[in-house]
Amino acid sequence: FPATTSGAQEQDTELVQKYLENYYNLKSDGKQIPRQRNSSLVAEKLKQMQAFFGLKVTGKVDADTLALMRQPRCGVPDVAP
Amino acid sequence: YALGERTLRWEHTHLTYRIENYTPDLSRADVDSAIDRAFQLWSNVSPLTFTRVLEGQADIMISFVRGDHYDNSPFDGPDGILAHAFPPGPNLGGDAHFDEDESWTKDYRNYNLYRVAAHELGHSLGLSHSTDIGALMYPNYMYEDHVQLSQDDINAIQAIYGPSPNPVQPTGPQTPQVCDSNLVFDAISTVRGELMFFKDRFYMRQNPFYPEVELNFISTFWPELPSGLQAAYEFSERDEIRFFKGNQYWAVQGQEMLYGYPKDIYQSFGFPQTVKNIDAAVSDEETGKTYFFVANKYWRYDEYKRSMDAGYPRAIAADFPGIGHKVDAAFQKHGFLYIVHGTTQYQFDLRTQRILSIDRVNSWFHC
Repeated sequence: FPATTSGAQEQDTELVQKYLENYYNLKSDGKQIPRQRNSSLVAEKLKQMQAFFGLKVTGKVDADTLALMRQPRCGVPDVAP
Repeated sequence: YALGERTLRWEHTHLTYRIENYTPDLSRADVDSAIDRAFQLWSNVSPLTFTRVLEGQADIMISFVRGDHYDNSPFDGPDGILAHAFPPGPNLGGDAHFDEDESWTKDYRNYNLYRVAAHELGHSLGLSHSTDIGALMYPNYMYEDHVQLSQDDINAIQAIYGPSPNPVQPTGPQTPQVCDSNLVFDAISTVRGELMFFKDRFYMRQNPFYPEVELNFISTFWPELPSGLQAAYEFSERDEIRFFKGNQYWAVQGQEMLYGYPKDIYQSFGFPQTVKNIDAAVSDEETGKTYFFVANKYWRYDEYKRSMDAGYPRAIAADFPGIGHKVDAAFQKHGFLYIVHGTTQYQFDLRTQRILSIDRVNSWFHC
């Protein structure tokens, strides 16, 4: 994969954070999740999301996970609140 | 589908709905029709009935809103979140909101209101999201020309409200499971080096760089192709893939549908009118000869001369010994022909006319 620019990386991080907050009950204190190392909570939520969509469950943000997060969708969370 | 212990449901089965306002993207009649048909999908498979009211409070209130619309779930402008709906209950319960910042359509363009409404009304009735990609309750938007409930959707609504009062219980399409040992494919073709397997409205894609088999709608790549393809082959010299159904065929280059299709197989390839459909097709990269399998015979077509070779059709059993009399799918990979009948795949050497190995066709998926 081509290296992404830091701007694109930041957009991706924001996308992941918003997605997990909206659909996987990720609680946020308004700060961005760390770019370099994912917290265990974020990894856990990512694993839930990847399992739900039949992706490879890694707990990490890979190209497939990002592509799926970018797809238009229903606003109802995928996990029960 | 998933139902929790706390799944909310309507206590009565005769429900009312009201369309509070309209999107300017469509005529009022088109919005009414989309919402009405979306309700019908669910009433056809359950004891639920839906009556439209023109004023006052209804069980399910439907509106087009944008941005923050004061329900603690703001919309986000174009794309992203398209709509949301609340589970059964009083006040906001059951209500469905559509993001007015989307452009709503009644066709294949983004976003088809009927498709989205059918999904949202599932939530209005108490359904959660499904992990089944073929289900209407799958959370991501996917366009299909024929909106329908899958068996998973039907199972979900009937688990909450019971079966339909109709003496003949409705059924829906099942989503294929890649490792189902009984899975029989409609067609298989290489697509720019990758193998793609076609079944009903789905494709399955095996890419050596990814460990997982990708299962998705054919319409994701080629929205104009019909479901239930019967044959497909790649003519790599021209970077073209041709898909067959009945006596018609379509041609694509990558994701682009080529202009002027569908065409009929009689004028393009010279089939006699007695041929109503093609069971399987594969093109030999080395020779540019394409093999068309029809019932117990096969034709050979020269891609360079653009004509059928003389002396065909011939019996499959005569030139492909051991294969049997019928071919369901065929493709070429690593220089060999792979001929599929039912769930069995024969690796075949065209030069020696011998079977080299026999395996299950979904062995490609490392099941």
